[in-house]
Amino acid sequence: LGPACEIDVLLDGAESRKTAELKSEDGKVEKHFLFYDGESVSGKVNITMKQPGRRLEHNGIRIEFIGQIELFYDKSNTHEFVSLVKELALPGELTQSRSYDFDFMQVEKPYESYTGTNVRLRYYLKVSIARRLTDIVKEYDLVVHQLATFPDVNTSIKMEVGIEDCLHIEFEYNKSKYHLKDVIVGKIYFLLVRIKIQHMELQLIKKEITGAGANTTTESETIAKYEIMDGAPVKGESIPIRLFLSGYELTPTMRDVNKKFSVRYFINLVLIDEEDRRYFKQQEIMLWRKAPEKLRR
Amino acid sequence: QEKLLDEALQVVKVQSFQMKRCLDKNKLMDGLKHASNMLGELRTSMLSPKSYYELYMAVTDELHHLEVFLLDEFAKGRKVADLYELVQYAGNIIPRLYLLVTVGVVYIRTYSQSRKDILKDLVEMCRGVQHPLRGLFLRNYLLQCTRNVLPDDCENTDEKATGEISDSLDFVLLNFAEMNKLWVRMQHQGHSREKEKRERERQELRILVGTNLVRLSQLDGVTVDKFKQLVLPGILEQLVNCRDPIAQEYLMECIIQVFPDEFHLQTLNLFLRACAELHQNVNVKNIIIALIDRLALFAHREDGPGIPSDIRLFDIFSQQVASVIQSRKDMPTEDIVSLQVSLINLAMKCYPDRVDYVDKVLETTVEIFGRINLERVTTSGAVSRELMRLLKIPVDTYNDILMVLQLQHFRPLFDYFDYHSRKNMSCYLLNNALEQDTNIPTQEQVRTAMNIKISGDGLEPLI
Amino acid sequence: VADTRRLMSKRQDLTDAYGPPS
Repeated sequence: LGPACEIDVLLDGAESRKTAELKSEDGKVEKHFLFYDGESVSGKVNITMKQPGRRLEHNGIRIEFIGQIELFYDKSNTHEFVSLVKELALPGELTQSRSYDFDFMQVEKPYESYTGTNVRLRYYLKVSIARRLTDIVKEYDLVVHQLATFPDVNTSIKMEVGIEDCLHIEFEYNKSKYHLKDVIVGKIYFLLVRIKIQHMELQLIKKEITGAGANTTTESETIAKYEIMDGAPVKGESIPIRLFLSGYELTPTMRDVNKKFSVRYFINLVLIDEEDRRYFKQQEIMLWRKAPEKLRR
Repeated sequence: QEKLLDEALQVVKVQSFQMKRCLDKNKLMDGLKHASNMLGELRTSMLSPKSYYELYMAVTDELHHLEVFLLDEFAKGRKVADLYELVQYAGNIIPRLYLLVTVGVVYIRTYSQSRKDILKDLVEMCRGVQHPLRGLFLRNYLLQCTRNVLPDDCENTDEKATGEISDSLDFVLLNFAEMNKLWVRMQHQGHSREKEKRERERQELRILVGTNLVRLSQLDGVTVDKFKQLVLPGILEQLVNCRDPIAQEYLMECIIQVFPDEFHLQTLNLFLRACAELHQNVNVKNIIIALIDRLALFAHREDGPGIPSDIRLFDIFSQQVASVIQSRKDMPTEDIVSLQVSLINLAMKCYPDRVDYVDKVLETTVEIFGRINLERVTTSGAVSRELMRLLKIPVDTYNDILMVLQLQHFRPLFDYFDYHSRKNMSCYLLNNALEQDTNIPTQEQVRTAMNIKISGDGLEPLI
Repeated sequence: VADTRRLMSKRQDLTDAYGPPS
């Protein structure tokens, strides 16, 4: 009764490798080892026999490095964009615990790991002991981050917007591309105010878009609500904005990942009047992940 | 209001207790969370200004513990990295800015090289609170917290400290401008039927705005020149342009009270020109009289330096008061005379030898009465009372009826009294002569005394 | 270190600043 053996994966350099958090499908936050594009993934697979003397017949032992995109609402629609295999053992019999080395050299990891509302992109190592009836399988998740460098061009966003005879504002954000620990610095200048404003806030909205064409699904999530003004301004008032992105759980912008999904971010400027009516202006921004200091050096 | 305030104070009590407990255990982040919850009570719209003030005092008292804790930690080298950034993560602006001010002041005390930048940042970031009541109290908190860290001349700071007196002036003048704006804006809140209630509430809050002027006056680096070129023009610009009588009246009086007389002497023209531009409903008379009286007292001080010889105090006041009267077509006549009373007092106290100054004031009064086609003043009226006051001053000061009668424009003013007042005034003159044993040596002088004429009546009302 | 300096803003016209709400 019970599994005949236990499978463990020990990565090379685990003591010095950083970990990163990623949400699992059920929303739990888990920590896994962090990898970047082009890094080799190597280590040992340890198979520990549960009972001494017990024999385990198998049809081969293999390890796979898989990168896949899963749609939660359509489990059959799983797409593997990276699939590498290493055979660890030919069909035979295990009578005692064994270790097998593996090395996936300079693996391409084109996308960042992501767990969202309707879609998940994950990388994992899958060790399979093939058997006649049921295989013994162990999956070992990894996290991949996609790094970018400072954009060559990073224009500010400056725009005048309004409702005729009612409310005119000029908003300005210092950049259009922000890294995940960046700061949104900006200002809102009031050109015309003929409504009773109660307060103003900046929202960070994440939109996850899955599917294509008529089957496109967009899930919006308000990641942040940040009050930037309390009370009613008059014409000529200039309200400063300083919003630290490090306070929020954000991912980089992901555009058309393997033609399966996108994750986009928007700044939503919202003015709320005294009758709770909302006036808003949404503006897309690009989020990117800056390489850690050590790597940059 | 009592119930609402009690509930809010209860929350403050609970959260502040939790805050202190966390700080005692060195759990700063948890402590800040409770501080933020406590500050959340200041987001209320339900409290009257009076109740809000009570809540504000309770909250800021507790916030002081946080400041002391942080100063202590920083002094021991246990600085929390990026605390200035961390407090800005708070989603609601009121708790965020109160925490930012608190932490900002700690940073200024600890990293004096950041003083200039942080002071500027704090006063600018407070723009986010545009609600008049909440904004006023927030900026008051800013002003109170920074009272001992503003750059000043002759201060004992280290070499790394940035910022100079001009930065302090910019800081306080900007804070003043924003607070005045919010205070003036209060008049537009709420229904028109509550106008009087709002005005009363605004009066209760005036000291919050005035404290900015007090702070300016406390800076050693505010010299006469800086006051003349930067401070007073900065204040008057806001004061004149706000066009609000409550603000103007209070602030003008505040300027007179908080700044030294030596400063006022050097900026009379500027100040008095501003008086001419004030709202019609402002009691300019009281403002000018307050200033004149103050300077007259200054001139009279035995241990004081007196009026500098290059400042022609009487000329300046005489001209500017005329200008003010000219610009304010609706000024009641009694107020005009009241101003002349002050001028004559100034002349008497500061230039006792200048009989021509006294006569000048009387002459101006005659001209004004002529311009407004005044024919007679009735005894029971305010104008008569003020005119009586005006004419009694030279009598009481010179104590010499003959000298009084030398004033060319003394007698023409009698023309305006009615019978009753002429009688009273004549009595007053004669009684003065009797009390002073005034000798009238010549026939001509007797005739002059007897012929204090108004349409042919001399001291005849008595006869 | 991210640049957190505020953006420059125009000085408010005093007539607007003290004017009644529109």
